[in-house]
Amino acid sequence: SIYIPQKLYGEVTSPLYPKPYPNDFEETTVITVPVGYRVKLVFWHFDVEPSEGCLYDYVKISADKKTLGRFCGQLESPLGNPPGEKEFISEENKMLLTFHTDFSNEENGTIMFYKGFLAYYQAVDRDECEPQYNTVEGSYQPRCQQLCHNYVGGYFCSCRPGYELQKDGRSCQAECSSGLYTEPSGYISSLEYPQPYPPDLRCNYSIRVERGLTLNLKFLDPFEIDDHQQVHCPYDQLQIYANGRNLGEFCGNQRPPDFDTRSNAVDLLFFTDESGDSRGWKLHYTTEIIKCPQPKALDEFTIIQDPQPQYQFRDYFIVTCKQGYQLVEGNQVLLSFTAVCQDDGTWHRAMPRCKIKDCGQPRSLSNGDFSYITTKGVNTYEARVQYSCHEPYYKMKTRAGSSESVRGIYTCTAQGIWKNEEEGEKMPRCLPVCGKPVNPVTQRQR
Amino acid sequence: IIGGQKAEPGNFPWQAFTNIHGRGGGALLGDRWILTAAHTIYPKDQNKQDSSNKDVFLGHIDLEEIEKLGHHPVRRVIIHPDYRQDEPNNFEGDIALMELENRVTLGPDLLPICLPDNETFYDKGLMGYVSGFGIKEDKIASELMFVRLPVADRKACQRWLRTKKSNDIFSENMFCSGDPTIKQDACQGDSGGVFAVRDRNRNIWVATGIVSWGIGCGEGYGFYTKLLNYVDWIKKEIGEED
Repeated sequence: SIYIPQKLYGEVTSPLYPKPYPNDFEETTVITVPVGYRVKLVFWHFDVEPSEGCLYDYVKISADKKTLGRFCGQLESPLGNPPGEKEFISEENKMLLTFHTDFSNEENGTIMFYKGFLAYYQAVDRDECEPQYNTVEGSYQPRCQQLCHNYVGGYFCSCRPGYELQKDGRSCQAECSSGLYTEPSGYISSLEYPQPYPPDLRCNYSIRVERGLTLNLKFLDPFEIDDHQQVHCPYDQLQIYANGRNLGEFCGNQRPPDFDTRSNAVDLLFFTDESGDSRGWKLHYTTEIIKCPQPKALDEFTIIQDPQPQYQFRDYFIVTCKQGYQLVEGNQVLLSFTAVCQDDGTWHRAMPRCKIKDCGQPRSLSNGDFSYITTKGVNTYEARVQYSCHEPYYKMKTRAGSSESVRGIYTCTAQGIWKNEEEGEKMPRCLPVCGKPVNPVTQRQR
Repeated sequence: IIGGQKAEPGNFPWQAFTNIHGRGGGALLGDRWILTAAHTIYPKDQNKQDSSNKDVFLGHIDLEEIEKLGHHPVRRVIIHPDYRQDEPNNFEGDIALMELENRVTLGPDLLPICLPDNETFYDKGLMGYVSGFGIKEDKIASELMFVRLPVADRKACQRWLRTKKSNDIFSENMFCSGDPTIKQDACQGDSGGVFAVRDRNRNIWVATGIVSWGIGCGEGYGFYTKLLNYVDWIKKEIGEED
């Protein structure tokens, strides 16, 4: 036997090809390609002494312990048994080509010269994923228990979701203890759904989405989990938790209600016992952004700026007060107010109130007094006081052209400051009046 | 005050009683300034430095009572730059201002006097009042006295000074008042007080002069610093409002 070095393609010829081959010759060429491939061989030239049953000279092709054919003659001739355009393919990665010649090539006394053959072979991928015939069991067996993936030169097995490939590289065992779902929406089901789920399961499916989103669960039909008429879920159970809060334990044929979990983290625990043929469950989960309650003013002086029809996570609103009022939170006066919608659907600050501005007690006037035009003692927005000087000794200083009607009148403004229309915040001044004795000198006797 | 009479409460509420280098007078301007004669602070014949004690009293016609009311501390003194302490016959610029430490509270017995704004206040014959705690006849006063005097003719005053062979300067910044034939005059201790005129049109009293100098008391004319010529200086020093 001649062992051709392992390669992906090559050629095999008869000795001395294309010169006539010698007599009395037998040689077996062993063609090998890499594991994972098969040998495919075709004859490009074939010129071997034809004979009945190819008894004299012949080329024999065998592979996988089987003879694929014995050939002689010429490719276009009907004499003998030429291979024609036939492709010879092995199952494994080896093929044997045997060339046999007898002691002479004489025909009717004439010596005939035959050129022999030229064959090309190549390695072709072996689809290992094709079911293999098991001779023991007498049937075709799949290469992998669940999923087989062929590639050039090889293959590998994998398992469906919820299953784990075992060490043998072909069998799958249920593994559903740490399923994690993070997409905004998706489907989750028991193993094999809608086929019966396997026994002895300890499945945990976790859905985790971004903060500020809430998960909605909707179970689909069919919904079948082993149950009992009198006892609640003694065999198999589906438990649902949202942020650690138990939403319930479910079994039977009645699918659970739709859930708005108000949570961005949901866990589904599915336990099955050693038997049963229920078809399991499937749900569709979606997310929507968390919403906050519509803000409401606590009094008629509060203004919510640019109110929105709806507020959701990260939205905010600003509150101001009507003129003459100020924001108050508890006992504290605020310069501004903003509240933000949090990821749990609550506002990060409670609505404040608007309290009327208080200017405080009017400042006392040196050499003068003030009296209330509006309610005495009330110093809130729009209250008014009238300052006056201790006449006749003092007189209020006025600027040229000032109006008598507003002189000395101060109003509590929206800014919380006492102000005069003309003088602004400036306090009035009482200036001495000169030359006006209360009791001027008079003389009687002339 | 020679030939005068006692004042009644509220007659001259601007009157100040000073005791700096002896008794003197003054007048309240606004609620924080005392107008007086410069020579009451820097006397001519004594060559004294500015006294550290400037006692100023306000608000009563009785000397004892005015002192009981307490003195008003002086924050600062402003002497007119034209005043010459070292020239005994020259009372030019005999005007000074004293700023009180604290504003006073006005009332019926304490009110300021106004300043003049035109020359009519110096028309010959216009009557005015001079008040003070100064010598009366031959006794020192213990109550506020006053006398009513006419503005005199300048030429008559000049003639009179010539008869007295006086070297005293009678400038345009002064006026004279009184009558040599009538024993009515201001006297020592009245200096610094004001010659007050009633403006009937506006019903206000106006200080037109400061008691400044004379020759003797009650024997001729009295000479006064003409305030109209110093109003701008006063306003500059104490501010328009005060």
